[in-house]
Amino acid sequence: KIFQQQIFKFFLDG
Amino acid sequence: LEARLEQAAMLKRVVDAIKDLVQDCNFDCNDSGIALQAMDNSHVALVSMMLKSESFSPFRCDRNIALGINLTSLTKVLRAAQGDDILTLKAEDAPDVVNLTFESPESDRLSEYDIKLMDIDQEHLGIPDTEYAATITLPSSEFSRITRDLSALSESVAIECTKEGVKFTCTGDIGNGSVSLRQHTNVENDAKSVDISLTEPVALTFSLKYLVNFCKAAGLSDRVRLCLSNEVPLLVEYGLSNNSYLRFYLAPKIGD
Repeated sequence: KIFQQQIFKFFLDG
Repeated sequence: LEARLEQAAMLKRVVDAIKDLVQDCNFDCNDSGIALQAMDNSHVALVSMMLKSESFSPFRCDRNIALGINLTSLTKVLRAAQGDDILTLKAEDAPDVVNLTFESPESDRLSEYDIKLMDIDQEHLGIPDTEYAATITLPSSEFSRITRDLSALSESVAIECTKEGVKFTCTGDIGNGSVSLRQHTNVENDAKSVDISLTEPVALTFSLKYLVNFCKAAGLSDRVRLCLSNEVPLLVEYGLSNNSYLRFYLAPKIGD
């Protein structure tokens, strides 16, 4: 789940 | 704000489709329409709704306002509306409440409700415009069926898109299963076609629990669009009339 959260963070932060 | 929807069913369905993912949300109103963006509690899924001003008639929003609404409360009130009622949303400047009226098109029945607003401190999510490696457009009922069938076997689904088509695969305790779809044009009913556009092959794994949840929006649109690129969240989009939309994003599961 931490990986998934990180993928989202990278996606949203560009 | 004053926004009149010809059919209450649209808002009922939108709220019904997102209320299990997100609870307290700001409905951001400006002259282009009403928008909502919220992450689910686990921060692996995101809901993005845009109801364009053209979806309402009339639509008036003199000043930008954020209506902080608890979706459980909104669901309770929307339950009082019939699908074909005319729904009007109203809010003052710096409002304490949002006002909803439901008018029956056939009788003189008019019901009116106020929902108390909440202060929701929500960070702005900058969702980037993304060029996806694979875009699949298919009947929303077909996508619902695939997610439902595979979720009986497993918690996760692998989605693999190549020039041959798209394959949904799952592995579970009782066995495994897969559904493959090829690009296909239905000449009699275009809504039943499967369109695949691919710039490079993609293979990603997702939690079925979330996908099943997204499929609650299937009643809003005959078609659903899946957009995938390696290592970015999947986009599941249900298009609504007048360029309005309901989008869901889901982060892929990654192994070691």
